[in-house]
Amino acid sequence: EGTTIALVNNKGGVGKTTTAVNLAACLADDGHRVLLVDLDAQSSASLSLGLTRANLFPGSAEAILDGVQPRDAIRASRISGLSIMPGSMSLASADIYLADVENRELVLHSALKQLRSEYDFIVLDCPPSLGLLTVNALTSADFFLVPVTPDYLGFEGLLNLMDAVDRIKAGIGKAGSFLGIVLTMADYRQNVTKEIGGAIRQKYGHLVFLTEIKVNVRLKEAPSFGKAINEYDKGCSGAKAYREFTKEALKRIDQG
Amino acid sequence: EGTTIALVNNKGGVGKTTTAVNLAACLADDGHRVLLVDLDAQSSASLSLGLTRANLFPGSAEAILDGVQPRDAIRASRISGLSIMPGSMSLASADIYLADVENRELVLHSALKQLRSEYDFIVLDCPPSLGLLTVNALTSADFFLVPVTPDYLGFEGLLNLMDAVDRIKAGIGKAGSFLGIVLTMADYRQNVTKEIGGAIRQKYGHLVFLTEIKVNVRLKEAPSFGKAINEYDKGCSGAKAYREFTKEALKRIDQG
Ligand SMILES: Nc1ncnc2c1ncn2[C@@H]1O[C@H](COP(=O)(O)OP(=O)(O)OP(=O)(O)O)[C@@H](O)[C@H]1O
Ligand SMILES: Nc1ncnc2c1ncn2[C@@H]1O[C@H](COP(=O)(O)OP(=O)(O)OP(=O)(O)O)[C@@H](O)[C@H]1O
Ligand SMILES: [Mg+2]
Ligand SMILES: [Mg+2]
Repeated sequence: EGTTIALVNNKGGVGKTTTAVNLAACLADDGHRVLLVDLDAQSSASLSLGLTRANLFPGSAEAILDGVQPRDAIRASRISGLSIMPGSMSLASADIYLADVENRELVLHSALKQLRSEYDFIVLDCPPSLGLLTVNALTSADFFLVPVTPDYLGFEGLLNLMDAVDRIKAGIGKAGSFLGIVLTMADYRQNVTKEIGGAIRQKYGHLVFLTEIKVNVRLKEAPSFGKAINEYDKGCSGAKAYREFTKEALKRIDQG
Repeated sequence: EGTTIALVNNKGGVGKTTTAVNLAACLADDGHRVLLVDLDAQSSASLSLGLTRANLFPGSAEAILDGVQPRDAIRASRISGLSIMPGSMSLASADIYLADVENRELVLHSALKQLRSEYDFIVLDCPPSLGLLTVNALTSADFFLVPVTPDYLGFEGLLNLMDAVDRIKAGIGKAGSFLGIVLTMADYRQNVTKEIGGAIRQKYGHLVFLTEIKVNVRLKEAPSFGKAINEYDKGCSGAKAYREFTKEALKRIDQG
């Protein structure tokens, strides 16, 4: 009940939002009750599913920082079975706001506690940072997923991230278990994808999902129509990849 | 003296680091004395210029947060005329650390003050957020530059950013002037580049640099060799684009 999965990587532009939105949509298409929580001030996940800027309040910032009832910060999406708790610019100063709050690493955990029984899955889209919002996502999640682009700066970011997550786990004593690494925007016309993709598999072995998300322009187009990829272009390679990916994620979750 | 240029965009993966590194390198190649300040916990800019993880301390975190003399946090790069103040993971908790500090928005400004006379240009690479490090970069900078990828989520991020910068300026009363928007990773084989690139030019007019940085795999490869693009492959389209871009930036700076 309420299996919570966080999409985490402080490296920017690696496909956290694209993966969160399409994982959530695929799970909803399979008949699960899903909540997508947008923890990014950019509101990328909310906009990708068709919410407009005028329709972002109250959202996750108000539920975590201002004491608004979490249920009041949730909206239906156009996809049946998928609800969203939108992100907004108020999240940009979460760290400053939470700095002096008691149990600042667990505010999201307590906001989501009452909701878990109403959903089968809760998917958390994180901002590209290791600040308190991401720390909160890690302590609320049962599992965390790391999307990575197979290029040099992406790989370096991964090494950073894994160290930092270990430190957070040691510090707070609570964090989801590592569901795995998913290679995104892989472009096998480029040597760098082969080389760095290979190096990541070499170093992290079975922790890397077998399913890769290859570069596919339809994934870049879908957000401007407010649609997940299954809705926008069910037959494209990006949609197939995210359906495969969701299957593999469920298998890994079952293996715990 | 010490003209300071900040690369700012809270959207991740839009080419902030790639632009900061290659702008700084082109300015140094032109004979200017340049300092590149890496304000990102990922240390992408530092690694892109060949620093190793073991060689990041003391860096910008120690100079801004721990009172280390700024001059002691600077190293030479392999490029003559270009020095670096490295980033490190200690920057990840800058917001929490600075939350209670007096004049927290001006700590970078005072750290850089003594250095300005030693450099012609200071280039600031920012993390993908609007937290205190980016606010500090905005208040220290004479000019700020916004790299944007011509896609839907990139464009939406830009609308967000421009609002936020106006608010920061109004709040603190001090921030660099807007040097412009540079389109990065433009791929004219994709409709989305034409469409969104056109929409950005339509909305922001002359604020958008004429020079565009097109997608070029050599730019993705160069960081793994610790080289700027001019050093890695002087004749490639990415190197030409960044030389053109630097010329246009200098022209825009002269026009103030
Ligand atoms: N497989 C893919 N093929 C092509 N484009 C993609 C793919 N995955 C994501 N994109 C595009 O790349 C850009 C970055 O992806 P996305 O915004 O999901 O990354 P992110 O990690 O969430 O970024 P941020 O760090 O800003 O939160 C977006 O414009 C997105 O549409
Ligand atoms: N014009 C280009 N063509 C191809 N690849 C590029 C180009 N510009 C940047 N890249 C690559 O895209 C990735 C993202 O670029 P970069 O790291 O510079 O963005 P950023 O905005 O600094 O990211 P972050 O938000 O994490 O700081 C890097 O792997 C980089 O090498
Ligand atoms: Mg995102
Ligand atoms: Mg960067």
